[in-house]
Formats: sequence, C-alpha cells, structure tokens
Amino acid sequence: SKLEETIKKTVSDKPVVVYSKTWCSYSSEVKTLFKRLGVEPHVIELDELGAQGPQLQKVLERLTGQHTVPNVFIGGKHIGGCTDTVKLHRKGELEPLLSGSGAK
Amino acid sequence: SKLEETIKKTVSDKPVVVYSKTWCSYSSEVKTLFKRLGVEPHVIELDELGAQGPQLQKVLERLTGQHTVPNVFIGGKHIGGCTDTVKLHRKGELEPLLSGSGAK
Ligand SMILES: N[C@@H](CCC(=O)N[C@@H](CS)C(=O)NCC(=O)O)C(=O)O
Ligand SMILES: N[C@@H](CCC(=O)N[C@@H](CS)C(=O)NCC(=O)O)C(=O)O
Ligand code: FES
Repeated sequence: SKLEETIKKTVSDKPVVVYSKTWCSYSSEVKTLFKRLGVEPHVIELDELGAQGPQLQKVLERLTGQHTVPNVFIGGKHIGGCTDTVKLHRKGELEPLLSGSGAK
Repeated sequence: SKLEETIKKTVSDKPVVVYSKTWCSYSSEVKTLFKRLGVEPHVIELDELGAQGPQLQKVLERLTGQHTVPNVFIGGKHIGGCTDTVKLHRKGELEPLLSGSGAK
C-alpha cells in the first residue's frame, strides 16, 4: 500500500525514526534518550496527522507486529518501544547501533 | 458540582486512589508500584467511563491543577503523577504516607 511505501522509505532514509504521540510520556522519554545521546531522531507525531495517524498505526502494526507508541527504528531496523530501547542502552548495545546507522 | 463531590468522597473514603487510563504506561507503572508495595489502589479508568471520563478529568484539573494521568491521591491528599510518586518512593517518603493513610 501507499502508506507502507511511505513508512519503508522513511525508515530507510533516516537513521533514527520514532513514531510517537505528543502527549505520551513514554514517547517523550525515548525522544529525550536519543537527544541525550546527541542524536536528533526523525519524529512522526501520529496524533498530529488527522485521519492518517490511525491508518499509519495500522500499517505499522502490520509491518512490525506492534500497535503501541513509541515505535522506534534504527538504521531501517525495527527496535520496538521505549522499554526495548532503554534496555539496549543499559546493555551498551544502543550506541553501537546508532553509530552503525550513521546517526552519530 | 456533583462530580466534585464524587471525587472528594472517593479520595477521602479510599486510602489510595489512582485516576488512570488503561492504555497509558505511566498509569500502569504507578499502579504496579503500589501493588509491589502490597497496596491495592482504588483505580478509576477514565477511558472506560464514556463521556464522564473527560468531565472527571476537567474537575480533577480544577481541584488539583493537574490535567494529566495518572492522578494519585493518598489519605485524601493530592500527590501528583507517576514521576512524583516514584520520587517520593526513592526518598523513602512513600511508605510512611501509605502507612499513615491506613493503606498498609
Ligand atoms: N513497553 C512498551 C509499552 C508501549 C505502550 O503500551 N504504549 C502505550 C502508550 S504509553 C500505547 O500505545 N497504548 C495504546 C494501546 O495500548 O492501544 C514501550 O515501552 O514502548
Ligand atoms: N510527569 C507526569 C506526566 C504525566 C503525563 O504527561 N501524562 C500524559 C500521559 S503519559 C497525559 O496525561 N497526557 C495528556 C495531556 O498531556 O494532555 C507523571 O509522571 O504523571
Ligand atoms: S500515554 Fe502515558 S506513557 Fe504513554
């Protein structure tokens, strides 16, 4: 579908992509983590896109199996949500991923 | 107002009250924290009350200055959100509040 193509293009063009909701604290937490690591994620606020928001979320669920926000991609690879990203960071595995993706 | 009376009665009758949303991870986090401390909070899921949900949120905002979820009360006293509750716990001040409210 057209939306599927849009998502695939976005996550392959940008090193770090976060599908988010402006009022969600978990989305804010993961955005803040990237900024603290010196990375400017490409952020798509699903609640600011009108009808396209829920449609994008449905396609994200089809592509990743994840219907929740935040939905994080690094170097085109699906990472997961906030807890997944924080866990990678705690294990020291996030920064190598960011360097490998060209984000840092 | 009638809703104001309902909130005031709920927070004075129950030792620990959490106004929450079922799909919000911060609301889940604070509910889990209480359960881990052996306390069963009285939980009101604002997204399961139909039109009354947003109305209750407006009244909570008028009473507490806080429009966000989770909105936590202990022993009738407004505590704040998830980060406020976690901060109290880290400082060792949450459990004395819970004991004092008759929750533990
Ligand atoms: N462990 C996940 C939790 C994600 C989650 O539950 N997100 C919530 C918002 S904080 C959500 O999208 N809820 C919508 C739903 O459950 O339908 C993470 O860390 O990202
Ligand atoms: N620091 C606050 C954050 C509360 C917060 O921003 N809650 C969000 C959901 S996670 C909310 O209610 N957003 C609605 C809004 O901002 O209008 C806490 O720990 O509770
Ligand atoms: S909506 Fe509350 S943490 Fe996401």
